[in-house]
Amino acid sequence: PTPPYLKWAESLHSLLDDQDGIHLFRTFLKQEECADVLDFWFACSGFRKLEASEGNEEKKLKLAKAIYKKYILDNNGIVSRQIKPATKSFIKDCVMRLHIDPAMFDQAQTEIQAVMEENTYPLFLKSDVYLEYT
Amino acid sequence: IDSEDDLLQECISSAMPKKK
Repeated sequence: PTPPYLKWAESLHSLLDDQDGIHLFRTFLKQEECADVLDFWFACSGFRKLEASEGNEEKKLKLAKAIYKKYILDNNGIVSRQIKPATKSFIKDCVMRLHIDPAMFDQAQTEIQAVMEENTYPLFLKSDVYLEYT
Repeated sequence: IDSEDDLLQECISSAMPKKK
């Protein structure tokens, strides 16, 4: 069978679908001081999952606010800098109006994913962290 | 603030794939 680390090189999706792959990618991103990008990506997925479940509206709102505060609010943050102003305004508007929507972070997640695909993921595959592991 | 962080952490973990 194909070793997992070769699968990780196939696509970002294959990498993010494997616990060890995520761990190694995170180690690399930490070195580059941009691990928040990966955390944000997973936070968006987790939020969508929670949103799809019944009840617990208070928790959903609290979580949406927490994601907004940690990753979007500070314009100098590594995640915030890579999300389009219109996307940020949309999220801010949702939070301010307490209008919590399961898809409210989808566009931001797509933008962050594009950054990873074009930038950090190819760099990771050429990095010492990955090459030493293989 | 701690509970907000815990909530975020829990959310991030929930989205990660389980060990195969």
